[in-house]
Amino acid sequence: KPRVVAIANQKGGVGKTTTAINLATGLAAAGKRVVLIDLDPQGNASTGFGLTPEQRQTGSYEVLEGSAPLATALIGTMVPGLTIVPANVELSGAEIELVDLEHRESRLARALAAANDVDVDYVLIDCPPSLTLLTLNALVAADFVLVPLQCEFFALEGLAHLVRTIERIRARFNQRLQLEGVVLTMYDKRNNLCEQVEADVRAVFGERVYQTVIPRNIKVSEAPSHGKPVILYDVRCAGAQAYVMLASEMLRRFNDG
Amino acid sequence: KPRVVAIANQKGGVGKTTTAINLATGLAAAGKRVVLIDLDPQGNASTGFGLTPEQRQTGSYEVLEGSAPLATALIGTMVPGLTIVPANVELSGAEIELVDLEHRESRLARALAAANDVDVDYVLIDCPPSLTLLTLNALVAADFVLVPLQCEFFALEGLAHLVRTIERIRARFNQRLQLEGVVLTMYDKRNNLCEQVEADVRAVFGERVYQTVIPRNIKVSEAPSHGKPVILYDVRCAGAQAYVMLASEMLRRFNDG
Ligand SMILES: Nc1ncnc2c1ncn2[C@@H]1O[C@H](COP(=O)(O)OP(=O)(O)OP(=O)(O)O)[C@@H](O)[C@H]1O
Ligand SMILES: Nc1ncnc2c1ncn2[C@@H]1O[C@H](COP(=O)(O)OP(=O)(O)OP(=O)(O)O)[C@@H](O)[C@H]1O
Ligand SMILES: [Mg+2]
Ligand SMILES: [Mg+2]
Repeated sequence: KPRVVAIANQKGGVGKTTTAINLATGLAAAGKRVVLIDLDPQGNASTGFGLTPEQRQTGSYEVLEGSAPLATALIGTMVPGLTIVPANVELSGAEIELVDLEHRESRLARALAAANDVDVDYVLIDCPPSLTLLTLNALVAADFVLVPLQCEFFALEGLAHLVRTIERIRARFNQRLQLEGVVLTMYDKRNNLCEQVEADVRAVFGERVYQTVIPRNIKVSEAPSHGKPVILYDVRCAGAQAYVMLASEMLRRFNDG
Repeated sequence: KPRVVAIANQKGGVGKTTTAINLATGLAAAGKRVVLIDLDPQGNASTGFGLTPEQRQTGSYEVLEGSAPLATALIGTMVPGLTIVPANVELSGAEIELVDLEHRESRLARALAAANDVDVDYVLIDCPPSLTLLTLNALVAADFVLVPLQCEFFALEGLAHLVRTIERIRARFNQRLQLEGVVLTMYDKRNNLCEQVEADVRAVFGERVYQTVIPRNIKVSEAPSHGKPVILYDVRCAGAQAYVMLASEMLRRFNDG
């Protein structure tokens, strides 16, 4: 049974997709079999692997509404061991359409439970911003939540909100859900706001904050326009190296040598 | 009748709230009477004016569900001429609660139409990320959409998606809705991705792209932790000056000396 990790934060633009793409790639590079589910109607994770509109015909929308079993929605990527369930534009209608369906919050959990034929080590879910029904589906399906956190004031303010939400979901829908970790993203040493936010977060969340910190690095924001994870676009850059380290740190925390 | 401007972009973290706070302040500083509606459950716009939890008891949630007329939800700010309808945590439940209500997409439009006692020049609406029912309410209530755009690849990709959404909403719900403008945010001269994105956007959207470009500026991201718009936190900094210019450019575009 794979470990299911939702990469979530209702605050926008904090590095969820960038973390999902590059952590998935780092885990696959370490020899793990990984599925990445793109649950954001923007489809940024799908774009980050250069998927064409034709390759996105069957995706997370079809999996949620039940017309496609998970295995039929998987697409290979240029990274050995990493397959992706893409997002297409249909998904933006899902917010409103899903509400009237049965088991509206556990459609993804049920699709994953039914996918006995998908034998992988990790399932990562890239969540959209806002606590929408799509994000709720991810949190109900997940065992763990990884929270990318930009070192900014608004992002820090949202963290308490997210922790409360995780607790509510654990109580009502998914007893096994836990906050696995917080990873600091777009860290800029020249900006002393980053140091302040880091100190605050480590004081409150202690060991749950990853030692690996992702630096702000131009190559990271260039990679998606080339349809590649930064680990493939420029493996030597600081951003890529940080994501390689993040993947090994996650494996250590899971005792998954 | 006030001009109603939704500040919207489903892409997260592009500067919607920062633009809403500082454009509202700039318009008020130019002598206009302004209401800012915080429609994001994160309540970042409310935080940006230092509002306490007590001050947010009645806010946009109560306006949407109909228990409070707009005028009773207005709170004064430290900026003369600028009042705000705050957001509280109740709002994050609104996504799902609103769906079963009558006129679910036009609750805000109806509240604004009924507010004859609110005599102002501009109503700005800070939208959450994702195209949720809250964002839909803002777009149905608005005359104009101002789109903050971060000069990054994922943000540019989302713009076409947003334009299609505006067209769909104009056709089905709100004939007067138009894309008033695009404003480039967090522009970093050292990052040539910014120049490429700017060239692409100006080629496609022409005059609709504001001449004023908002630079990336540390003071802008520090201001919210002091509960003040950057125009009050440090009026001489590049970010504050850019927002002052943005307000005057908007007034010129509206022929509103
Ligand atoms: N370490 C980094 N250095 C530089 N740029 C980065 C870094 N991480 C992310 N970015 C850029 O910042 C922007 C926001 O990141 P990303 O889209 O991954 O965030 P997100 O949380 O997924 O956003 P959304 O809330 O819209 O889903 C993107 O343009 C991305 O390329
Ligand atoms: N010009 C700027 N220079 C530096 N930092 C900025 C600038 N504009 C915004 N920021 C910072 O970038 C982050 C994202 O901006 P903001 O929260 O306004 O975006 P948003 O689109 O409202 O996000 P969301 O999608 O979560 O609502 C914030 O931490 C903000 O302080
Ligand atoms: Mg994303
Ligand atoms: Mg915002």
